[in-house]
Amino acid sequence: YGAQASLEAYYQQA
Amino acid sequence: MFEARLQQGALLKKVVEAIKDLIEDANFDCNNSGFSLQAMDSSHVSLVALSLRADGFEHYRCDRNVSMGMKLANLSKILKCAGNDDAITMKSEDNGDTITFMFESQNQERLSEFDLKLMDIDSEHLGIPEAEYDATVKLPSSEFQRIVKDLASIGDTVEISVTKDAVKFGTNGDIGSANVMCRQNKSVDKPEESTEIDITEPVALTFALRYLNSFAKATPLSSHVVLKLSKDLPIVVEYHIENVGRLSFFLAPKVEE
Repeated sequence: YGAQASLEAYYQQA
Repeated sequence: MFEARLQQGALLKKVVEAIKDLIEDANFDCNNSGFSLQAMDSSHVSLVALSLRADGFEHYRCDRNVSMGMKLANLSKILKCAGNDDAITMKSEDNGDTITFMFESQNQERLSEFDLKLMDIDSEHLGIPEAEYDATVKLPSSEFQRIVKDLASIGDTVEISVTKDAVKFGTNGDIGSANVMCRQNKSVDKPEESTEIDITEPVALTFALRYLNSFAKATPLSSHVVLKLSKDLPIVVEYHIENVGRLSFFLAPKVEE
């Protein structure tokens, strides 16, 4: 387990 | 102008101590409904969202929406000058370039004022939709703090898995592995020790322990922490500040490469 996802992968810019 | 008085000034001190190592600077947004902040850490892996309701303050006035940029390290320096039992009042004029912190001792014999210069900060705001989570776990905040600290001495990441009866925290590292299980326990005698699980679907996700340890610095704010998990979504780690608001942390999961 590996790669760290970033938050932008889940949430849109408001 | 903006003016807000918090009788329990220690709350503000605890909030800033909980987030200052995670985020360098942030805009504090004030409007009629309260005082809030949203900021990501520099690597954009985690996010802090603070919300203090206007009615949580003894006095709250905000004539127009203001956004006040502050460096957390500097704010921390100033708030460390407040006594733990002091009331704290924050004041700022419209279009002012400073915020004033006034500390009053309980017996009102000592009154001090500190001005902090405000900064222009470019902040990216993420829209976080209100979501139903697969699993919500409420456990004593001190227990959560202990688990993430203990596991970090073994490994870098933790798998959090929730079933209807228990939540499990597991890690692996060079020296071995570790697992901690907390069973559901709705203790009526000792509500401060209760662990409650609300689940629609079992879920297991992996997260970096470094961030969870950082979030656990908010432990002094609340007897319990709430973990919200859904498959393939960031975890929410939430500390409810009684009668005032909440401090939430969001952390993106580790994904298979």
